[in-house]
This record gives sequence, C-alpha cells and structure tokens, in this order.
Amino acid sequence: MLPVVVVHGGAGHVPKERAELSIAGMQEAARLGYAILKSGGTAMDAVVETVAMLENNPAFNAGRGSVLNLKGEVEMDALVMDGRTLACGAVSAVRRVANPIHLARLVMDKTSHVCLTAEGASQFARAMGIPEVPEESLITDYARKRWKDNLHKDANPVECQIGKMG
Amino acid sequence: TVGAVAVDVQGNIACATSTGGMINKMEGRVGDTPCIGCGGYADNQIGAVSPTGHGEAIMKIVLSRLILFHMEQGKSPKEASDMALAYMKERVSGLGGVVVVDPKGTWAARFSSQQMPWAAAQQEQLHYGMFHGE
Repeated sequence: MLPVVVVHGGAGHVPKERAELSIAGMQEAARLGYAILKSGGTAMDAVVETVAMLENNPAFNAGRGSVLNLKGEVEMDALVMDGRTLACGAVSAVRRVANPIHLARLVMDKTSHVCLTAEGASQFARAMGIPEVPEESLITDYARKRWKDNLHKDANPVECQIGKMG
Repeated sequence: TVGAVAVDVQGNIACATSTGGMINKMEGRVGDTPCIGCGGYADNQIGAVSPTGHGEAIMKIVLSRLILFHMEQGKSPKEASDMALAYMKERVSGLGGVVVVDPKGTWAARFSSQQMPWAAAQQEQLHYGMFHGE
C-alpha cells in the first residue's frame, strides 16, 4: 500500500498577504503526515498530528488563530474517525484547549461516547491531564481585527453569518 | 477549518477535522465539524473525507457520507466530490471543499468555493494548490 496524506486549510477567502503563509503551512503539514506514515505510523497518528500542527499555526482558523464568536471568545470543534473500526471521537464548543483534535482522539480512545461538548468537554480535558491554556493565547491580532470588522452594534446574529464559511 | 485524511502502509484509513467555527458566530453555535458523517467520515472499505465550508449546508446534506455513498457506487474520489459539492450548491446554496482518499490511495482535493489551500504527499511527491486548476 502506498501511503498518502491529504490536508486542507479551509474554504474561506485567503487574503493575498496571507496566501504564502497558508500554502507553506499546508506543505509543512503534509510533509509531517507523510513522514509519520513512512516511518510506519498509523493513518490515525498521521491525521491527528497533522491537524494538531495546523491548529498550532496561526495562519489557520483552528486552535490558535480561531475566529471569534459574537462575544469575542474562542469556541472550537474537532472530530477524528478511524476507518478500521469506525471508532470516532469529537468535541464541540470547547474552550481553552490548545489542541482540540487531541481531545477528540481521547474521547474516542478513553470513553464510550462519540461527542463531548462545552463544559463537559473541558472537565474531560482536565481529567485527562490536558493543560488549560489562557484564552488569549488562542487569539491572534488578525482574528481580533476580523471580529471587530464584522461586529456591528445592532447586527442580527443570524443575518451577520450569511455568506460566511467555517 | 483544517482537516486531513490518510491511508497508511497497512491500508488503514483515518480522517481528522478541527475548526474555530464561523466568524462572529452566535455563542453555542456548533457546525458540521464534530458531527460524524458531516464534518468527516472514514471507513476502510470505502475511503475518508474531511470537509470545510458552509457548516450548516454541509450538515443538511451530510456531505462526507454523501461523497462516500457515491464512491460506494463506483465513482472516483474526484467524481464523487464534485457530485456532492454540486448537489450542496444546488440544493442548499452551500459552498465548500473536501479532501478525500480511497483504500487504494487515490486522492482528491476539490472545492466549490473560490479558494481552498490544500496539499497532498504520496510516493515522495508533494502536490499543493489553492485555486481551481492548481
């Protein structure tokens, strides 16, 4: 079997000045995933570590660099699935975790559930020994600028989402 | 949103997707990413998908599993992705993109949005792009 890894960095608009960063981040992540596969690592290890690298890269909207909600806060979602067993794990609306993808994998590996959300996901993270990080460490100047640009005093929370992609 | 799909030397397949969601989303809004079949799916017998785009549209058509349904019926990853993305655009006016692999290691990176940065590594070669046709 010829190993392969394919990554994406989101379907939203990438401003010209961030395009090079974005492509470089994609290349770096694909190289990491491929190195894991070439050294005999599993597909699960490859996708999780690749996505964790992208979460740590502020050029992308996940982990550090996440877009902000209406209140200017970070709420993140993540999912993993293992094609061998159909095991899967997910977290939603999780806060103050550097790598939600690692938490999603722990949901898959350590619980009988598929998805943990919000405060329950945070409690699970603490129980698993995942350190809580300051919310500020996940927020970039670029994310804050976009949040402010899209924040209107009288904005309808539904209408202001129209046309935007996650 | 970021995502990855992979096939290892044993022929096992996996997917992962992670996101901060949509800009200025309502507090508590959850999109497709943590929903199995929407924000990703992996089955050794068919393939794996990680999507990105309009989360609510992806959820309405269960995009990842829809692509794998097309692949189960004999479509290639590229054909299946294009069919499902076209359906999402037509039925729910949603745009997005996907990375897909099948058990043989055939891969695709397809999108209906203007852009989607992507990269693929196989047989010591790195492929990448951001715009249509790359």
